[in-house]
Amino acid sequence: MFLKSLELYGFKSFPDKVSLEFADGITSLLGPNGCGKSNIVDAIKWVLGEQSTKTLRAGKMEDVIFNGTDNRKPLQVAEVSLVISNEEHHLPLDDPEVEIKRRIFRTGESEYYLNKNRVLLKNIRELFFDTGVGKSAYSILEQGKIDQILSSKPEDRRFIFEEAA
Amino acid sequence: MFLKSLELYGFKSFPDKVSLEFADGITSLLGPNGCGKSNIVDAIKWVLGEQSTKTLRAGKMEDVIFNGTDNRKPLQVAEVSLVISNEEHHLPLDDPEVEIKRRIFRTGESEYYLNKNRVLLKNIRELFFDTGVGKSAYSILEQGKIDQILSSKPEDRRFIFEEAA
Amino acid sequence: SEELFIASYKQIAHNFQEMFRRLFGGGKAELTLVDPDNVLESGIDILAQPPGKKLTHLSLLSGGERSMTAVALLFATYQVKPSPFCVLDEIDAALDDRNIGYFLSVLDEFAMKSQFIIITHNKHTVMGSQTLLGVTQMEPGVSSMVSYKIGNVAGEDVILNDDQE
Amino acid sequence: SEELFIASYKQIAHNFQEMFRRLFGGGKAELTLVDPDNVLESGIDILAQPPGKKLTHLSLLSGGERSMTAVALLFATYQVKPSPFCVLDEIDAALDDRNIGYFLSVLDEFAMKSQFIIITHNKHTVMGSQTLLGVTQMEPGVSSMVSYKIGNVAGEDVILNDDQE
Ligand SMILES: Nc1ncnc2c1ncn2[C@@H]1O[C@H](COP(=O)(O)OP(=O)(O)OP(=O)(O)O)[C@@H](O)[C@H]1O
Ligand SMILES: Nc1ncnc2c1ncn2[C@@H]1O[C@H](COP(=O)(O)OP(=O)(O)OP(=O)(O)O)[C@@H](O)[C@H]1O
Ligand SMILES: [Mg+2]
Ligand SMILES: [Mg+2]
Repeated sequence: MFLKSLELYGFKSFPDKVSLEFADGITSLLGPNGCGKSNIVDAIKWVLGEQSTKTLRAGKMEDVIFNGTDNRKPLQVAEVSLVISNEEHHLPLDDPEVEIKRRIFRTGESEYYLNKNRVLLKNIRELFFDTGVGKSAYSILEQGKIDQILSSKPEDRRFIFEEAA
Repeated sequence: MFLKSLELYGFKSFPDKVSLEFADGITSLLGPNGCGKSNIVDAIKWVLGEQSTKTLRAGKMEDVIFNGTDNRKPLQVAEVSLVISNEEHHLPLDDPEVEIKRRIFRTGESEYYLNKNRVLLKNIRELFFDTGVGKSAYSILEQGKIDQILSSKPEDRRFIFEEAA
Repeated sequence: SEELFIASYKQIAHNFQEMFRRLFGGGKAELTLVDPDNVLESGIDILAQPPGKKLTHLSLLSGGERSMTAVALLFATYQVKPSPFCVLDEIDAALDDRNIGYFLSVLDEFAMKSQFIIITHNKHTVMGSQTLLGVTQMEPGVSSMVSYKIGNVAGEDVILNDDQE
Repeated sequence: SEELFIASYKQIAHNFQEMFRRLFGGGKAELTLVDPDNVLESGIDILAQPPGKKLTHLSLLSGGERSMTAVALLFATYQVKPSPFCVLDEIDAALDDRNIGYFLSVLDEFAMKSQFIIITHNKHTVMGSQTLLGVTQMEPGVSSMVSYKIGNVAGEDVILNDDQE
């Protein structure tokens, strides 16, 4: 077990706070088109420190904040929390459980928390450096990304090898 | 009814002569991965005069000739025949039925036939000019091509509009 | 020529709005020229708003929503310039069962005037077709046609090939 | 650094050959550097030979064969540098049911050491998972979690959500 739970609040299509629990082995995530499955993938990447708006399918970073529907006003803040089990000491910390949280405001300000303590983005990213986890190129394969491996440009595939090196 | 039947002989994964009959309305073409479905699409494009090897998923045009398996030698010729109903006079000919046939040899030579008469490639292509049929960009959507419409480059989608103009 | 392109572009844009509403059961979509002063080279932008959601750029929609939007554009183009036949290779890959249903109900109308050959792995698409054509490889690398029927096994519609009956 | 890249490249290349054989039930595949004298920038070519067929460039394979080859490369990389969790978004889109079966049997082994979260529309993939997580939008544009179970309706395994039981 590595990922324990994820909470989304105001992130993309999640204006209401939503939690999900992870389990060992293989978990299938399903639902109709457009219901938010890939948004959950984006949330995991984002809370782990992803900075590329393109890979988050956003124009600017504030685009990940819930922008309203016919019946709901846009929100001003998006936040995602991820609780990770550290019992196998994948992460260079003593705590058996680690919670990371990321928040962004429409003003563009961001906040990052590690076990309720405010930290910098680079602290979050460094935490995962050795595990290979934080590098989304490697352990998170977005919808359609398999085509990049298959891409007709041999240079495009280097990312797989570079991440593993 | 427009397409009546298709015959493949030596084309891609069809070393043995294979015929298929078309019907009105919606026809589903199915089978396991790698069994030859998209090759049939390539055959239809090819016999209608497609010259782009890239869109036929080939390096050079001779690559469409069956190139052998563990148990079979490569062949020296590929040919595809398409029989089309002309009862609605989509094509500028008097015949109620039109057969077009294209053949390629490993030497690189090509032959084209219209109702058993040898013709030039441009005769075949001109036949379909007004119907919009021969322009594969328009009435034949290859596997994965829907992504070109969705492509992040707005210029890439012009082909749909230009074909219809 | 410019007028010809603009005329067909406007017609497609009009059909596209209507076709999108039909496929999505509501919402709206529009086409815009990136560079209205340079019609012959301008890219074409697609903006889409699934029912109840906000108008966003195509790149922010889900995989299935993007496919449905592309299908709306394709059908909008077919309305301007119908082709006597169309071949669609795995156009339903990203669609959930419900969206395949909407796609098929629109396809039925087009299929009254044009022949459609659809390559698919999806049982719902197969069930929506009048004819089934099967391809297989009994000998590795050698394609052959196989006849499929829709049979009934334990009360469930299944696809059977010759030797399974 | 160059030695680090070459070391991991060689290990991945070795695993890739073996992983390809496992996923395809035979055949062979290899990786080659486009420019062996410029290791740090060279693209990487993929050659694959499904069982019984000829060794060809990736671009000549079918959609499903390409996906399986990419999966083989992905797993080959995971063997070199396992990640405690992996998120795969609709990696099975182009695969037929049989190939999904092979994919799942290999995934089972990896899932003993890593957590896998797979986004899918495919019932076979769902059946091969230990846990189901469901997402939906009861209110348009507002995502929420829904609990799915595998139930049995008329002797057939089906996926039911809360309100269907
Ligand atoms: N900031 C935002 N505010 C509100 N809605 C958003 C925001 N960003 C994205 N969305 C919506 O989220 C939806 C996309 O969700 P997502 O990509 O997760 O779908 P999905 O479940 O993966 O579907 P598919 O099966 O089609 O891939 C889109 O309809 C999009 O409009
Ligand atoms: N010239 C050739 N000679 C022999 N085999 C060929 C030739 N060209 C292509 N093939 C083979 O045809 C197969 C591809 O077939 P095709 O693309 O039609 O599959 P498909 O049925 O569309 O599968 P999918 O469902 O995976 O898209 C490949 O295995 C390829 O090696
Ligand atoms: Mg998605
Ligand atoms: Mg195919």
